[in-house]
Amino acid sequence: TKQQKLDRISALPGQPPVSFAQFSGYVTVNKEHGRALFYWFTEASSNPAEKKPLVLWLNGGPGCSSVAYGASEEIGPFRINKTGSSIYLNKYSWNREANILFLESPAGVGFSYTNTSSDLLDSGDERTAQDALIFLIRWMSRFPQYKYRDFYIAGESYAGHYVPQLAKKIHDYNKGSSHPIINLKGFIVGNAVTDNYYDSIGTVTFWWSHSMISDRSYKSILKYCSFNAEKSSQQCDDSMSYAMNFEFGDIDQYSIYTPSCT
Amino acid sequence: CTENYAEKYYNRPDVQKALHANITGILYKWTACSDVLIKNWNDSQVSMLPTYKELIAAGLRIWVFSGDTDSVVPVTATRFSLNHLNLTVKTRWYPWYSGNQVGGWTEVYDGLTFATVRGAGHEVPLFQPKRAFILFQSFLAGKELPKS
Repeated sequence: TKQQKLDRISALPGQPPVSFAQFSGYVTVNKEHGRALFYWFTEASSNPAEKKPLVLWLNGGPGCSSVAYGASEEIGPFRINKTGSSIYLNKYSWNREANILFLESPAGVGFSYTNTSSDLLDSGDERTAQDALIFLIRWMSRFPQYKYRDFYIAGESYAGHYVPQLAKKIHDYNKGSSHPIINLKGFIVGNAVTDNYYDSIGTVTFWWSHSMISDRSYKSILKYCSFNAEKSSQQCDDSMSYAMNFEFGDIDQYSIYTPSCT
Repeated sequence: CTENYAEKYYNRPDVQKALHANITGILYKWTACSDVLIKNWNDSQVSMLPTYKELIAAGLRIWVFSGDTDSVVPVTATRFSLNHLNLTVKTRWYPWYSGNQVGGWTEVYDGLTFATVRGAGHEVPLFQPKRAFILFQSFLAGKELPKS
């Protein structure tokens, strides 16, 4: 389509030569509010790309599903160098096996925007999933060669919500079609936010079993934190913040054995 | 500190132009996360387990993995949650391999595959790119993770 050609990236500044095509741009998901989501699409580097599946990658937050994470330091074809002056190839890029679509979502994250500022104050799971479904339907119109292609969703962290919620929306949307254009086959999530209660119990257990907190903190957190109440008690907050502020130390909680960023 | 590299790169006008981003052309402070959204998040599903049950019943291929050095959404959190799906074990717990090293551990249930990635933090492909890639290849192929 014409817009597909306009979205074609000739080359990114400081990029090494590559064999695969890449595209980026905006898809409007709500005209009245002026909400548009930014995507970056890197086709498969192995041939035949037209036989490879389509994978949508979402990061978490909520509010951090930007191209800073998945695209730039995890599964994308490029990594950014220290000074931000150039990018270099990622040997284990997932676009070796699939056509990877990165989405900055919801509006307000990264380059994705809304012309209605109140949208930034009432975002949530439901509208994020709905906008993502609309994005996909309209993106497929722009890239019709990907209609009916095996499609998977992948993500991590709070995308443990985004991914299954979008999968459910697609599943429900497809019920109205005998030959759905979004050919959803499955999803994969990592370190995924799954269940508030069990996640919390498991998190505190990890902190104790990995000797990050004292027995005393462990016992008082389990005593005062109910984990399924809307609002946590003051004693629970006190126990949690003591453990995190006075017992963890200056570690990178996202990777407890590697140096923290000073 | 890799996140800082992105803050530098994506705020460059030439990069935004090449990406067809920020089409308004105003000086744009691109950030990796939106604090406004995080602080004002409106609705959040308390548990995804009912959604998992529905999508397992719909026959989707579902994989859940966990980097085992993350303490923010740690492997024990995921195991406690998945445990409450009460799934039937199809392939019992075993170490999967990447090269001649244990890449992690995995157990295959009816409807869902769980796998850990050894030595990886929250962003698994950042800390263990090769193991993450093997995980992804196995997922796409619909095959169990390599046993050697």
